[in-house]
Amino acid sequence: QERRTNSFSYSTYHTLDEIYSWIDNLVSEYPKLVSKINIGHSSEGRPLYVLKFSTGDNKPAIWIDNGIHAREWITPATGIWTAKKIASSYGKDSLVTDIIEQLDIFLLIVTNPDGYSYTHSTNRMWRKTRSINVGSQCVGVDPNRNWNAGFGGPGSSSNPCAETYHGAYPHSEPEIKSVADFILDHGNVKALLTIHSYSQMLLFPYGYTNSLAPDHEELNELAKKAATALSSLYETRYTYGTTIATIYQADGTTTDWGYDNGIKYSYTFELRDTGKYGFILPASQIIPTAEETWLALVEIMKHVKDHPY
Amino acid sequence: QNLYVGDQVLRVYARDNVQLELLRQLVATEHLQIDIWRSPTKLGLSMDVSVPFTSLQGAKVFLESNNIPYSIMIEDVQALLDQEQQDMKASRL
Repeated sequence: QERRTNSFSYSTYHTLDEIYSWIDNLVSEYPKLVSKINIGHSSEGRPLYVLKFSTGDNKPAIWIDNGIHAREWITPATGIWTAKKIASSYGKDSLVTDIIEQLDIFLLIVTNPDGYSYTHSTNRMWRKTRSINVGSQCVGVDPNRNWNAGFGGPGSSSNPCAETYHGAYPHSEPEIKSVADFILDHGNVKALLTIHSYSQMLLFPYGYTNSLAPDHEELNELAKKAATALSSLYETRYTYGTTIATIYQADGTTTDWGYDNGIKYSYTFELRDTGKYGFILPASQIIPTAEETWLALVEIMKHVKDHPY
Repeated sequence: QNLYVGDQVLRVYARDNVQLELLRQLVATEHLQIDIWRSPTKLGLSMDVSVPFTSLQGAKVFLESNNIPYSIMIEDVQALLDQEQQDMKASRL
């Protein structure tokens, strides 16, 4: 058991229990800034814990989630490092302090805890949730095809055995419903950042249609700035653009749902790819990945702070 | 525990729309049990597919007979997973 966040190893991958224990430690070390909110449960009953970074007063908020695809281990690892960075920078780094004094930050480190747990116990390459599909032997839904935005379109699959199965209906997955309900109930989320791996891309709406978002130009400019900031540290090359134009048509995704529900700054990160390991990114790359991603996150958070709407 | 002994991950490049369509056919062939790790359908971007050991020959024959370039990204997925487990154990110690 690692009882203090300072002695926690940020350069290795951790189980769900270790991550949840670490969350408690972070909250106890920064009680005036960080709190833990249980926003719901997974289909197998695991809690969904969100870290809230706030100085009080229910300010406009930035949402960040990691680990929606179970096998993308680098994303919760990056989320842990990011949480510590936010907490330890407040009051020391003027930009981070300014951001937190004007905006709350919600950080979900493991969006798909059932899947994540399954990757540690049974199948390292599992991607989906672990919900039962009535009438099928195949388990799980792709949680990034389950959102109510272009749900069920050709950029997803109706086959429960497929990796991109969209589920029986929008928000059928309790993990997705919990997040969607939380964000809608909050009512003042201004940015939604969802962290994936491993294509080195920064994507924004839309994925389900070729139509450009009304805020396309601003989103594109900000993506360019964020990708440039990210690359400045280790020269990691990022491409950016709309999901549909940059990679493929994808229906029912987080960012499209966010944008369609009034959250202008909706982005998907695809973290680094060494070109050699795919999802099995060596643990030695966790901290460099988190460090470079942080620069892009800060660029976006600063823009959100400076452009209220 | 799922075992991936001998499974490989191939990085495949589609040069034109015809090859892209052939790739879609390949991954849609259910009995090959190909798992798409990264699936850009845009020309010029690579696609990473995890291929079970038993389907390797069929998949490679398909790619080579259609002149679709590919490289082996991961030689043996299980070896890499074993290494990852060892690294995690060592880190805990």
